[in-house]
Amino acid sequence: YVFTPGNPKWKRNNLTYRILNYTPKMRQADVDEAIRKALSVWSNVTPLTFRKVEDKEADIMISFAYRDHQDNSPFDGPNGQLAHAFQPGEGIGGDVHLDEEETWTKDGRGYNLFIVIAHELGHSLGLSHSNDPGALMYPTYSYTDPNEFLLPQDDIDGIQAIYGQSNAAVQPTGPVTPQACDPNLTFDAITTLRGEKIFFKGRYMLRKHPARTEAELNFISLLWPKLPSGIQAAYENVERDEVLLFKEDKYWVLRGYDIAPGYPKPIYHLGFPKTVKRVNAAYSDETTGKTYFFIADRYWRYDENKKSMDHGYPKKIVSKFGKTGRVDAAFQKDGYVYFFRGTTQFQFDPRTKRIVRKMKSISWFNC
Amino acid sequence: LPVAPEEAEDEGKNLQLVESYLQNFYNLQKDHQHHLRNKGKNPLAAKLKEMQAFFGLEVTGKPDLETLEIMKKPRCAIPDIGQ
Repeated sequence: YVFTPGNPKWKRNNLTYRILNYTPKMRQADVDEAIRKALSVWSNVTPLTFRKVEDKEADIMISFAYRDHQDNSPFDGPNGQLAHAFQPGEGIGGDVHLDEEETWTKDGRGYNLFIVIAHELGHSLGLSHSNDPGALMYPTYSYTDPNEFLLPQDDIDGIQAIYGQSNAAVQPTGPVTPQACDPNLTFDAITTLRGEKIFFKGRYMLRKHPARTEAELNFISLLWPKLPSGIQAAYENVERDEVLLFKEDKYWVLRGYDIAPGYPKPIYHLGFPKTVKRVNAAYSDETTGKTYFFIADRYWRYDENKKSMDHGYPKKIVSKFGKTGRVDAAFQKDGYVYFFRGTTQFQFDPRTKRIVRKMKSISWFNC
Repeated sequence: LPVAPEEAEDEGKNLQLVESYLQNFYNLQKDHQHHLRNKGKNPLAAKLKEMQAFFGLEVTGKPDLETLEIMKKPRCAIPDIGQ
């Protein structure tokens, strides 16, 4: 995180805000809600409070503006520059200006008003841009479902360095951006995808392309705005050019790079009993057409051709896969199965039914 | 090979994108006498390196593909360096 040069900050904690005008692209109530929620992002982690005023000067004046709006920083029309805000201070200090020509929404279409205002309020409170790609104060726009939004730890650290911690008994914490070469990095799910490997972690994914040394960190929402964060299992059916992604008792299907319509569906459509509430890991064996689902200490086997669960399952994981035990994630590559448990990875040879190598989970990132 | 006209046009557009991006967000001075610039110093390349360092890109001082990709992304209008 970065403080604004000169370290400007508000001298008191109880601030006021006023909404000067509204965009015709959203219902007024939705704009009010987006702004209220954006303010709570910062008040939840500091002693700051924000009171709405209607008919007088407020510390933070929020307005939609068009092109040159007399503050020496004209907007540039649709896309490009979305909004700006002024550092703490009298008059224009703290004010937020939003480019009226953008497509403002309360969801994943166009630009989500809540996300943009929450970012701009960071400036109104004294923060500059962070170079942590997962931080709210990162300069470029990226969508997060407002219902899933959690203020990243980088932003919490920054704003608390200015105003101190919240008065809550338990200090809120936020998601930390994964670093590919962090030896403590663990994964929620891993799958192959048309020759690449996709490592899922929280709202992020690390894409490892065989021709590139570096893994590429992206938000899941960058490619698939409709997918939730926290994917728990995933596997590729190479023959059908599909990837199935699991979270809790639902699953989605990627056809190529696109989410297939009509999903999510209940995992029970695949033949799981209702006692199964989630899938921990999965991989599909291209040579046999069998897919293995790992849940707690057991596994199920699914026949991709018959599209049904094989009989006689579940079985104990140790009975076939040796001491890998509980599995966080798995994928198959060149005939071997790679099981991930915490920061450890096991290379398993299905032919000899033996673990042939043990590595760090981050071994694919050329650290 | 002679640069095809559309490529030359692209190059011109990209240079314009780079200049306005660095002026907007990295405090590149709007210097209209490029030709008078004293030898050796190239403020545009220096600012480009600052931007590449900020975004964790390879610091080349040249507008490569990844750099241009980031410059085309919608973003906050506040500068990344200084206010």
